[in-house]
Amino acid sequence: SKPQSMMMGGGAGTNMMPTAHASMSSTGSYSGASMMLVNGLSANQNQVLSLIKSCHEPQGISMQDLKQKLSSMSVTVIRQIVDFLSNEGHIFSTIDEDHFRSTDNE
Amino acid sequence: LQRISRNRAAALERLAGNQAL
Repeated sequence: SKPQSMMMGGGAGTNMMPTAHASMSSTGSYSGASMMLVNGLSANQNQVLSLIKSCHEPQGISMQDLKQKLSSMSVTVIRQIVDFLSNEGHIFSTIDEDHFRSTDNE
Repeated sequence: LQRISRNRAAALERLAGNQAL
């Protein structure tokens, strides 16, 4: 008939403190990394541009090729980057709106 | 081919314009 809390407090040898394992995984990356610009272009834009430059076919690289090679990027992101690069004049569309070549090769 | 050369010329103009900016 003793009050319960008395029991808890009085328990000798019972270690009630949870032992917390803080796993401090430091990845070393910080959110600002993706905003670094190399000659005015973000890492993603540079990646897409270098892929377009690497294709030396007359009709250039297709959207399909870009999607396959940039599996980590969504189609909308790739399309946005291609539109931006085309506006900047780095690339242009060739036989249709899904094939692109870089202005500075050839 | 005409379309390609036309688009290429327009892109080069844009590129030159942007670099001038």
